[in-house]
Amino acid sequence: SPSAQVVHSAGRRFIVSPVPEDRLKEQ
Amino acid sequence: AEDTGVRVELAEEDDGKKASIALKLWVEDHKKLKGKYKESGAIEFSFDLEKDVPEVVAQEMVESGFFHESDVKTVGKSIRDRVALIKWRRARTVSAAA
Repeated sequence: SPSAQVVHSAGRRFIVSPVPEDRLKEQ
Repeated sequence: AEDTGVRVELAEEDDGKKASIALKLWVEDHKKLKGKYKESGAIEFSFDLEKDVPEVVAQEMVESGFFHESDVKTVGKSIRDRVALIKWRRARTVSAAA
């Protein structure tokens, strides 16, 4: 799925993507 | 680093030279967060190792709606721990090369 993006007013871009597959198993 | 329930890792290879590095942050243990955490994905962002301050980036994440204000310290600490490790590794690589 396309990753969502949020750009903060200070200019930093936050890109949301699925948690890395191999880390999900650790949860 | 203390397990805060929030994981921060490199999102790219660290060549030891670039000032800004891509980091990826995600929640591994929702129970450790005070506020309700709605985002289940990983949040990727760029961090300037010389200029940026972990707690400021954490506040930006709160203001961007990723976390509740009550978790800004936890998020800030998780970023600080990872940044400290990156800087430590860089210093160790430089001293090894010297």
